[in-house]
Amino acid sequence: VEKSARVDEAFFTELEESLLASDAGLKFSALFLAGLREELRQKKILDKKHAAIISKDLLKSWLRQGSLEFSKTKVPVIFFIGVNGVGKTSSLAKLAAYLKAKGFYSMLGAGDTFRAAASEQLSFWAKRLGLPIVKKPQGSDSAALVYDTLESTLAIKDKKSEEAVIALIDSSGRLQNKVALMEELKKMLGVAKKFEERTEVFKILVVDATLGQNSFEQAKVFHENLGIDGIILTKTDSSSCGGIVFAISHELKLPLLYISFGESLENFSPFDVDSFVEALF
Amino acid sequence: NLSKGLTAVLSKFSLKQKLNEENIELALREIRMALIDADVSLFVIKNFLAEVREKALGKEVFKGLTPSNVFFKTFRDELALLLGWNGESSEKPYSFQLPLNEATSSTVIMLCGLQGSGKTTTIGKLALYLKEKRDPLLVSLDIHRPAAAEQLQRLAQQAGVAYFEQEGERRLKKIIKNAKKYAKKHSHNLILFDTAGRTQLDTDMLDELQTIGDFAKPDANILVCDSMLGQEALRTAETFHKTYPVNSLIFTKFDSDTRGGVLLSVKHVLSLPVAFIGSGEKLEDLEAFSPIRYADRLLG
Ligand SMILES: Nc1nc2c(ncn2[C@@H]2O[C@H](COP(=O)(O)OP(=O)(O)OP(=O)(O)O)[C@@H](O)[C@H]2O)c(=O)[nH]1
Ligand SMILES: Nc1nc2c(ncn2[C@@H]2O[C@H](COP(=O)(O)OP(=O)(O)OP(=O)(O)O)[C@@H](O)[C@H]2O)c(=O)[nH]1
Ligand SMILES: [Mg+2]
Ligand SMILES: [Mg+2]
Repeated sequence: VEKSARVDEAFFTELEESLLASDAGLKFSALFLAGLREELRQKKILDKKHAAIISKDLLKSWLRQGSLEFSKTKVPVIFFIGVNGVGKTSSLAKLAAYLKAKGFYSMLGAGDTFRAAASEQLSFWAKRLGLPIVKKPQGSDSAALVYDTLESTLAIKDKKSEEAVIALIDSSGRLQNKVALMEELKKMLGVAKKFEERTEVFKILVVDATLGQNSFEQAKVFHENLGIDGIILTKTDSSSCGGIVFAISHELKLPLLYISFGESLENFSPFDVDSFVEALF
Repeated sequence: NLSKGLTAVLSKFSLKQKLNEENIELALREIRMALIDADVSLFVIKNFLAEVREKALGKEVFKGLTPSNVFFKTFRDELALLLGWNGESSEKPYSFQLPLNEATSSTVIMLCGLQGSGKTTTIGKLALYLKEKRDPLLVSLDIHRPAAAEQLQRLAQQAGVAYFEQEGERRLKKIIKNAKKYAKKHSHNLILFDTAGRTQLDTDMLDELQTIGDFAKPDANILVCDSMLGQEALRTAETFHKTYPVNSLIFTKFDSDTRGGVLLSVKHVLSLPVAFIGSGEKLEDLEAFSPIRYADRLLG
């Protein structure tokens, strides 16, 4: 192989730089480069072109895309969780729209009873989508909101027993280092447990692609505390990044469920590993 | 954290009397890792390490100290000075100067930034903070986000300040013009304009921001940034600054456990003051920026 086309240290340095620039983080980048070196050695790859293809494939293999498996007998209940401003309320609306197209009838729960105009924001989407919503005045108990939402959801299910009914519950933004807020969320989930004979709870963590290393900490702490079933990555239209999902997916083994790439309802689709990795490079 | 990392790599140098090429390289590598972990921009890290290397070479290690704590102190002090520390132990945090428009003897402030950065909440905080000195009027120029106006109105109520009711008007220039008229009529000598979140890649929305700036002619345009932002933050801030000049910065959600490297990157490269730090969700959670405290936090 001609020298200029050969894999050299510069190839790895540049790859590390682009991984770090995409917020993949030091630990994941180091792990990945070590894995790549081994892969190239085993496959006896000497040229850059071929190595670039191998590295993309390796990155794709380290990401896990997934989908929520709904049981045939229980009503799915999805909680939207995450730190402040990442896109929980918007993602809930988008998932409701997406599921509506798939024949699901959603009951919305305005679980953010803390922030100014949080219920109003979700109500707008409920109205736009023609879906029912349960809400309470600002300052109400969020656990009581969960209770009312599930009660109403099951009442709807009783009326429409043939239809696929699902509950989508919003929660207020909370930083994972705030113990009292984590306790509040556990209380909300605890109330949901009261309905576990007829419902099945899923917890989705919403991650903002513009944020840096703290997203990994968010995923780690929320997962340790509550058990996260999957990730929605938002705001990928705002930057070329979101590389933090490599660490979240690989180290914490959390599946990437959906991706949000804009502020309209249609800017939302199941997470596709191939197009995500291609867009990164 | 960095001081532990430095102690580890520099432990074998504890008996040397000067910082030399060898121990400096080891220390710089530790620092680079700590700064990347803290989301400081790669571009800023490169330049910063080059400057520190020069400052550190030849520094004396006096009795009772180890190279690692001399290095740590050199580095932390260099960082704090860069961020506006006056070098004295009795540090006075930067205090926000409310600009006064001499012609109108009032002030117009506008907030801009990415989606979800905390602009609307921060306007509520600013209103609460400034209502001692001024009579603020809160105006929403966010005609995009559902319930944005309701959110600002609710915050105005909480802060006990006036809110400009725009009754469904969706033309931005109209809202701005009417708000200014209203403010003059009702002696509000401070107008706080909230704008919609926008991305640095959306040219239509950047045009909207430029139009708002040109028409509202704010005495201060404040860029609001989430303190957890990653590597793309610097380019984002530069784009906002190019679209309509930013006068100062506010970093929100500093009550998170992020080390907040974005502050160093954006403040240093744009060379702008940090007006405030957002330290919580309540309207009282607005703090002054302290370079020395931030430097300590950044280095963990
Ligand atoms: N560009 C872009 N903006 C988004 C995306 N998802 C959400 N947003 C915007 O981000 C902002 C915050 O969205 P919300 O849905 O209110 O976020 P949240 O997590 O519910 O916020 P809190 O409830 O206050 O914690 C809004 O302006 C949304 O329109 C996305 O994929 N791309
Ligand atoms: N913990 C914490 N939360 C904050 C802080 N500042 C704002 N928030 C929260 O961040 C979320 C987003 O705040 P908003 O004020 O709606 O953000 P925004 O920039 O106006 O959002 P858009 O208008 O959609 O672009 C809300 O949940 C706020 O309560 C802060 O300093 N600390
Ligand atoms: Mg929300
Ligand atoms: Mg807002």
